[in-house]
Amino acid sequence: AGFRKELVSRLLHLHFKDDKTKVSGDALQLMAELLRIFVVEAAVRGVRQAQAEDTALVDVDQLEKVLPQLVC
Amino acid sequence: KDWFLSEEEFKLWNRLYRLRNSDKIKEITLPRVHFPSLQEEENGPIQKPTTGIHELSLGEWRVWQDHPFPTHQVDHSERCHHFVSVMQMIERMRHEEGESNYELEMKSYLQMEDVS
Amino acid sequence: QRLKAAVHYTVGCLCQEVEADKEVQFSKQTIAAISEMTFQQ
Repeated sequence: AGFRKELVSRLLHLHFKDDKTKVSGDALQLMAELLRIFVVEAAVRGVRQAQAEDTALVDVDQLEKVLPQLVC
Repeated sequence: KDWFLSEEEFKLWNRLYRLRNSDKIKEITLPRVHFPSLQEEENGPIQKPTTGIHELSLGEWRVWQDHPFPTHQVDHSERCHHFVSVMQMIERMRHEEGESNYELEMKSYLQMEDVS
Repeated sequence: QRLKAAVHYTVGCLCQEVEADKEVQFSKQTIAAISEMTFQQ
């Protein structure tokens, strides 16, 4: 699974001032990988916290515990 | 083909991931950063807590932030290590009585010509 | 909202891979929270 290039392009264009701004395929690929790494990092850190609490469900509490250091 | 979900993907999303009004938490929002030093308009409207909308908290588990949590593929940044060290200092100060050790230590180095 | 749904769906698929790999489960709310954070990033 991963972020489709067209989706990444659409997300980037939300923030571009000039709609005609073009993004190369490589840049889209890199941005898709960055987003994927961010999601997996948040997910796995949540899993590690749930495992430390000996629970098999990663709920919002486990995510909130790792959130401050994740966003840093 | 394009950025939006196909019929099939939309059905899966709707069944597996979509938060419903019937769910206890039907929406998740991120905390709005509020700088008291800035004027109201610069800060934007303060979100009032609404039932069913869970605002993710960066402070709920602040007492836990005095040690670095395990990482996966991305190590902690310098900024994160600094954050943890400040949280450790706050934790230490929380247990102090009377004058702060930090203050006593700094006083011993202070040269008034450095600051006047 | 369609863009957010597309991000949410993709985050859900990635979390499903982590679930299979780590033999844990994510609540829907956790997946939604990670999706919201990703969208903001």
